[in-house]
Amino acid sequence: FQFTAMVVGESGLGKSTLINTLFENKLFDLEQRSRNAAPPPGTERGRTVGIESLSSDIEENGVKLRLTVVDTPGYGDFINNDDSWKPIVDNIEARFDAYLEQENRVNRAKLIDNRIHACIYFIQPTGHSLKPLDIEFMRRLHTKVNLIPVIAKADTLTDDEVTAFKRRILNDIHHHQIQIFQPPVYENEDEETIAENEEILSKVPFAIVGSDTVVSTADGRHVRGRAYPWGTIEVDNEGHCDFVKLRQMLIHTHMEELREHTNDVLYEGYRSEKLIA
Amino acid sequence: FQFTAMVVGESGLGKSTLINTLFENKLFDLEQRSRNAAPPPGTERGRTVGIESLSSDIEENGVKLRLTVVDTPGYGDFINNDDSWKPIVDNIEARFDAYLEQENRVNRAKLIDNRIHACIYFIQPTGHSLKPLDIEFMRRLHTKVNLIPVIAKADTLTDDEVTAFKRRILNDIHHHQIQIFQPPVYENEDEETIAENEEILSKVPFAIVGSDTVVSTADGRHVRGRAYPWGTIEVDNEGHCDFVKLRQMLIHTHMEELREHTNDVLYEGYRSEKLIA
Ligand SMILES: Nc1nc2c(ncn2[C@@H]2O[C@H](COP(=O)(O)OP(=O)(O)O)[C@@H](O)[C@H]2O)c(=O)[nH]1
Ligand SMILES: Nc1nc2c(ncn2[C@@H]2O[C@H](COP(=O)(O)OP(=O)(O)O)[C@@H](O)[C@H]2O)c(=O)[nH]1
Repeated sequence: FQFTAMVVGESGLGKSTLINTLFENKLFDLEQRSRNAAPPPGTERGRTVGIESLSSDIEENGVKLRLTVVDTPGYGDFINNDDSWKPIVDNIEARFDAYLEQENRVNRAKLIDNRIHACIYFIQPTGHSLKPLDIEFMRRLHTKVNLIPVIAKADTLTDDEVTAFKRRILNDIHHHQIQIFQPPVYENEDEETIAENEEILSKVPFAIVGSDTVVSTADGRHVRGRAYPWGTIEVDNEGHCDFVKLRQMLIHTHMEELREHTNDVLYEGYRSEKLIA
Repeated sequence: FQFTAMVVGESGLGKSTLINTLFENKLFDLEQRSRNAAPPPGTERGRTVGIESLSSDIEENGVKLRLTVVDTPGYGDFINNDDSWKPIVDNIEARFDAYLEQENRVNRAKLIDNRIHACIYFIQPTGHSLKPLDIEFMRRLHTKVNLIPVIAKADTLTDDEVTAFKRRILNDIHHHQIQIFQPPVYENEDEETIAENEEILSKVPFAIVGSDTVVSTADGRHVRGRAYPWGTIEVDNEGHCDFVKLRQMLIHTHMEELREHTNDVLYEGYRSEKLIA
């Protein structure tokens, strides 16, 4: 059983930290990465956006899962980011092509699914509204992948600022007719599931904080979080951020939905476009 | 007595908030600005960088001062920021030209000095290193203005992250041979002044937090700061950020130095370059 998530956002917004936090193991060895992330001054990373993937076998609720995370180093990091969405769209389409090719084979008993099932897009916590780069990226990708926008480093915003910022982001998304992944609410489900889905839906876009280090709180508990002179933020505390809701949606409640929507809507859309062309 | 400071940085890094914090009055009426800052979705701000200045008479230590702050809305906010430094360099040079023109007049008794005496440059708190846009800007401006780089929204970094980030920023600045404003330390000054200057110097680049709202701390004090569920950051608390040091340098200890260096070195350099050309 295979699930592939892509993370996109400018460098320094906490992407690798979030991956480690979501999957509770050091998928990204941050020591290794921070050596890569800050190349010696003066070395110019080529002006291109990279595509790097890491896989790991995890077990959630007794289900064995092969999880792959695709990182996109360099996105949005240059002075001129005119086509930084392009390598990402090309990669997503190449994965569709690979799947299409498998489907067309005689022996198609065992298809390997390397398609991207979710794209977590990191929004800089400016407190204002979406940047032109964000809007351009989402408009290019929303018909090809399940877009899950998140507010990165949400511990830099107070509760009021988060509420206002979420409202403005949703306004922008609505105005530009961008389709983001919305957990579907089915009528025939039991009350409890409907309530759970609505609770998750009400938090979109998720305001997230990531941490892969254990810190101690004022009252002596050991938690995953960030320790400042003025207080300790707890990643798994729903009063502090929406991390728990993001993980719940991604891994427990809507992973199946994400895979189905990728297969039945996004991939099918791509396939019929390609066959007509 | 005239002092003009320019603020440069991407939108959402806290520039207007810092100005209000530095000068303790609402130089920027944030209500008004946040109406401007988030134009209705879909209105494209022309792709240009604006130059807006606001003046106000303030009194510091019994000295009356005409303070002007120049904001640069739009800097770094586009998908392609190739020449976003250019309108800023042009503005600084136009101010030199205006001063030169006054100097060449017959009656030069009363020169009005609209030159930029300090440029506060806001660095995004990525925790990694300077971005290509930062390096390009600083290289273009360090011979024309006193550059004072600051780490914006430093409450998003833990103490260890601030220390590591400052070190990497200074490495980058050194590697690209960028001249930032360093408070000079004179031999002939008294022990106390030398110690004070060295203390300020040790904090560069300043890690700052801004706030123009009063919040209450856990122990009931009313302070300028930011209140989160996990604790309250106090702007004027030197254990929380370097804001106090920045203000001390800018307004109390080195304002004269900034004016003199602008006049004797930067302006003279420009003037001789222009006369030779
Ligand atoms: N304030 C804050 N800092 C974070 C958060 N997540 C990561 N960081 C820090 O931000 C810096 C960059 O994180 P990193 O994961 O390398 O970002 P990436 O370049 O997007 O992969 C590191 O110093 C992290 O410790 C967060 O949620 N809040
Ligand atoms: N965490 C944090 N937020 C800040 C700080 N200063 C300002 N803000 C918030 O960041 C948002 C943008 O600030 P603003 O001053 O408008 O930024 P500007 O666009 O650079 O002028 C607002 O919601 C501010 O309340 C700071 O030092 N730390």
